[in-house]
Amino acid sequence: MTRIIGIVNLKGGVGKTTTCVNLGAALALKGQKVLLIDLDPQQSLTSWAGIDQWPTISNVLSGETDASQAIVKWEKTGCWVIPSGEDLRLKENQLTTLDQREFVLKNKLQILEDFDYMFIDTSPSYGLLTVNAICASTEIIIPLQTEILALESTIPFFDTLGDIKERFHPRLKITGILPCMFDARTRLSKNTLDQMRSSEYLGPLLFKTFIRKNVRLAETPAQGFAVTRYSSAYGAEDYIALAEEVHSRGGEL
Amino acid sequence: MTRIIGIVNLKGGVGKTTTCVNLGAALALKGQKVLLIDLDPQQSLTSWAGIDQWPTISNVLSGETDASQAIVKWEKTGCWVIPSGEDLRLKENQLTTLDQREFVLKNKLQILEDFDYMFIDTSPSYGLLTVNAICASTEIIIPLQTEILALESTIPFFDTLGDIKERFHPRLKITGILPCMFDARTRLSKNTLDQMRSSEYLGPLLFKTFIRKNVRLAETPAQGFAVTRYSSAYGAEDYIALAEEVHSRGGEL
Ligand SMILES: Nc1ncnc2c1ncn2[C@@H]1O[C@H](COP(=O)(O)OP(=O)(O)OP(=O)(O)O)[C@@H](O)[C@H]1O
Ligand SMILES: Nc1ncnc2c1ncn2[C@@H]1O[C@H](COP(=O)(O)OP(=O)(O)OP(=O)(O)O)[C@@H](O)[C@H]1O
Ligand SMILES: [Mg+2]
Ligand SMILES: [Mg+2]
Repeated sequence: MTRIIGIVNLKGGVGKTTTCVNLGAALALKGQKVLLIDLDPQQSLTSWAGIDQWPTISNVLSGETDASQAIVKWEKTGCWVIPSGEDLRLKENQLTTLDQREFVLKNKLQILEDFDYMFIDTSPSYGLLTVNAICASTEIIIPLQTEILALESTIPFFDTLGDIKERFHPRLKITGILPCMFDARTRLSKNTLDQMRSSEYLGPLLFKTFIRKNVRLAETPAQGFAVTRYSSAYGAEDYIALAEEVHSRGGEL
Repeated sequence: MTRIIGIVNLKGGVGKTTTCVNLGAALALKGQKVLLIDLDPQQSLTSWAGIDQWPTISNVLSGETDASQAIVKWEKTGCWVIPSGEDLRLKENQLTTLDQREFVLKNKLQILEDFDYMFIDTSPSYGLLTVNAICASTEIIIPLQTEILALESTIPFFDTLGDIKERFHPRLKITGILPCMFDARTRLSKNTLDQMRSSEYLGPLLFKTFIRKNVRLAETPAQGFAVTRYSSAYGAEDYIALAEEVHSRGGEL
């Protein structure tokens, strides 16, 4: 049973792409077969993987090719990838006129049978692509930076999520909220994490694991690796711990 | 002659809102009359300012009220604000059917006469709201985090900008690219800044000033202040230096 996990947050720069790649790589290390789907027109994941080829997720969405033909191996992380393309924004506009337009991605992914996990990286904007990602997902992970501006954006975001769930995807589960970029040196980070934990709303949804700030996490994109390459880095430890937690929460949500 | 400056970058979390508020506050300290317009449905700037009132920029865009009626004073920063509203995303959809839909904001702002500066905070997504922000601006500032994933997103972003400029706003100027969240402790930050400076493309556009990482900048949103309240903080020094640079580059681009 493939777990399709959307990595979602409308706030920018909270660690969606970093989580998608490193959580994926950590699960691949555990022997899981992992597919990463880049649904962000910004293509952060795709350029991190050094992929510049056709077909891309745009071609899959428009039905020109099957999802299976757009899959490419990212050797350095042990994951497979369906890359984003330059014209993905255009594709989003073209989707708007289709029937069942929120479920195009879900339908296209159905022919893929042998992955244990699929992660969908999304852009920090609310549009048809992000709605497709959510509707295609069996569950979602919400990275959340331990800082004020990110925390304040959470309530409206949950309203939006609740809205999508109600209209299109009542069985959507939240695997968990993942505190990211936690800086043990600052009181701000600790206070924000405490606020999250004591929140009636967010508290119960938090993962036990939180991702600490670790410059290795910001460096590895330059070399095309996931941080799991450096097993002693905090970033690697944290994402490996998260992989354990995600794997054990499997399906029992 | 009002300078209308859009703060734009499709990459998330690079410091757009932080720059909008702190640069605005620094110019207000210099005696300039500054208006901050929150065009992000996420409402980061609006909640930072503690504003929860009607009318908002949504009402202005739909013509229900004048821009002048939506202005509220943010005492703690010395700036005026037109707040974002809960329904701004909806408003974006409604705009799509209008004639001259890229110029709605530009037209609505024309009745405002007595500001020296207007800053428009935008969301990290490419949509009609962001296009409106760009078309309403006389110039734009591009905050850019000194990290790989942000840098890699720059080239496609410049293509998009070039496209908008060509189709709708040939006289748009880039006031400058602003390196943000510079962390002097990491080699990554220094390398990325060097890369920006030696880039044929980005180098000439860079401000001399760059904004250093300073936890004060992340803390001040919680209290509703700009960092300029703490004149000895690095964050305040940097934004005051930026205000000097922006002010002296005025109009002569
Ligand atoms: N725990 C961490 N420690 C240090 N740097 C990090 C960490 N997590 C992410 N980063 C860095 O922070 C920046 C933002 O992260 P990332 O791009 O993953 O966020 P995002 O939510 O995908 O952004 P966007 O909204 O633009 O898609 C990147 O430069 C990334 O390398
Ligand atoms: N120089 C800095 N030092 C420390 N923290 C910073 C700095 N600049 C911004 N921050 C913090 O980083 C986070 C992201 O900044 P901000 O919200 O301004 O980015 P943004 O580009 O507006 O994000 P979005 O794309 O979601 O609108 C915030 O928590 C902010 O307080
Ligand atoms: Mg991303
Ligand atoms: Mg912002």
